[in-house]
Amino acid sequence: AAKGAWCPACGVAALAPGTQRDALLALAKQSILAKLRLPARPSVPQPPARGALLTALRRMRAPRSDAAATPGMLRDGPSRFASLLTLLLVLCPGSSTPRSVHLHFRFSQEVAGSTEILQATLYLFWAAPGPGAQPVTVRLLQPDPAGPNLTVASETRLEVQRSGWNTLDVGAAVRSLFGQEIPRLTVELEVPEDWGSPLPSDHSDSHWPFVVARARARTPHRVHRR
Amino acid sequence: GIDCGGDSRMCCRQEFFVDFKEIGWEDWIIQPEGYHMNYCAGLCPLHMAGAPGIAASFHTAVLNRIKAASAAAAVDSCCVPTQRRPLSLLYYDRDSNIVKTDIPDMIVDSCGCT
Repeated sequence: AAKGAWCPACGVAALAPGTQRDALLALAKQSILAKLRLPARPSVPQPPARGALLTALRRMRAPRSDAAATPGMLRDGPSRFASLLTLLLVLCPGSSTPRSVHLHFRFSQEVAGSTEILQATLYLFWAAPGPGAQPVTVRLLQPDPAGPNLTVASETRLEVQRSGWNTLDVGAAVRSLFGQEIPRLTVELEVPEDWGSPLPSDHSDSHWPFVVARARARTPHRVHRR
Repeated sequence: GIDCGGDSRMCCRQEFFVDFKEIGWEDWIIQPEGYHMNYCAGLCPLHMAGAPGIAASFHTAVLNRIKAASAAAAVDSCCVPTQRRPLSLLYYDRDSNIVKTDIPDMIVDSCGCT
């Protein structure tokens, strides 16, 4: 604390025990919110279905097989960065047609405003209805600067051989979002005619798509003088 | 470092645990169940300045004698954290996304005199 001002510990020590505890609890809340750069505690969340959450956490920890994977993406080794965040974004389903659906993944303002994305991966589960390769298209959409519509930022065609999880690197798309007012990633999935909806019908199904992102707190530029 | 206890008035670490259930935060903080907001409290008489931290040796003993004798050069010595570690949090943000982050220097492991 500044010269002559009470430091938290000294100030608290002078209080009566009951008041002291309340003061320390208030200090703990303020300290955590400040470090998380949150103006207030988030309102009561709507957590995803338990099955979907457990599956997502398991997928996050498993080493990924595709080329874009980095070994142990979420291994908790010593972090080279000052403050590393891992985000698991839950899906907000958007509009859909018999063959396609829009998926929305929204970043909170606090995260978008104070971090830089190191990596972001979209996890999709395909339940192929029959044998043989099935063509599937995944489009990353971005707001059209000239109007309210969305434009295609990138399009990826996949050949789904059998049911299972696939991952797609969406890091560049997410980074471009962080400069916008509403940082929301929109993905369009299109499947063959006879597949029906690309999403599980039951919301508690554990195969809902999700996004995992790793970000680094944007710390002010520090100059180290020797 | 020393943990506060009994009637010790010297610089020590005071343990303080905040149970997130007690403050109604268990609905948005998934892990951990609480926060060890330990803090440093107690007196730092002049001859304890810099302790612990300087190896207990002949030099320390001589240095303390000199400091205790030269009360005129009284300098404030404060009881401050000397070892801290991160607080790992897993929580829901306001869009119900799950965030895992490590906040550096949040848990005080030991205290000492400046």
